[in-house]
Amino acid sequence: MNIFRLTGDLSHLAAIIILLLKIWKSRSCAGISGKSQILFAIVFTTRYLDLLSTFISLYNSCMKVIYIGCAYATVYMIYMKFRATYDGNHDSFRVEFLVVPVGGLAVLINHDFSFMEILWTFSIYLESVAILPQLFMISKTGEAETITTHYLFCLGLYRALYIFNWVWRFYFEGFFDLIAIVAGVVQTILYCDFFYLYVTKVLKGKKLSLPA
Amino acid sequence: SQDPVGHDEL
Repeated sequence: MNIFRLTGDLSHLAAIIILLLKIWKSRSCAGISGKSQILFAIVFTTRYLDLLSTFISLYNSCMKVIYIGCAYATVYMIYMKFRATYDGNHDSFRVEFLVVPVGGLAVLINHDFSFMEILWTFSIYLESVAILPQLFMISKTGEAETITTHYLFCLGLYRALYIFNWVWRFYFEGFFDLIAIVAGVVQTILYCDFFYLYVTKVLKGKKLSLPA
Repeated sequence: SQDPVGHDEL
């Protein structure tokens, strides 16, 4: 554990909680892509199956349980509790175009051709693109609530901090996991455009709206 | 051999 990984995990946790609180307090999931949230629930489920087989640390297990629990709670709020506020018409990204290629890639490129390992690889690849339906929704409506942009910023920050974590681990532990690193870099790049808008608009007190 | 690669990150 190093400082980048810890702050990365906490930033990830902050993102998840910000989103849950936004939906709960406003009693609305307007502007939130349910499809992205389903993808994240699939990501956590397929990656954290090792909860049942491998114990790493109390911290590790607790965070996994919290991530999975929050992911399902978010999906429940969007599709059940506050379904009436879900903006399905704008959430029109075709997820099969992500899930199918990612599944194929996980079978082809992995560390070990075993069930658990392929699921882990699938979750890594899927996470790198899971935010696309959300970014697509924002580009379609041309705007995002400020609280939604804070959520996205924390999520992007988590990925960026994990890259610093990998640099750290490479230098001090000789550790590197090419699959995680490549997918993590791809994921971070997807946020770059958003980071730019966040810094130039949201941090200056303006609402995030895209030119028509 | 459940976890041959050893994924310790979240």
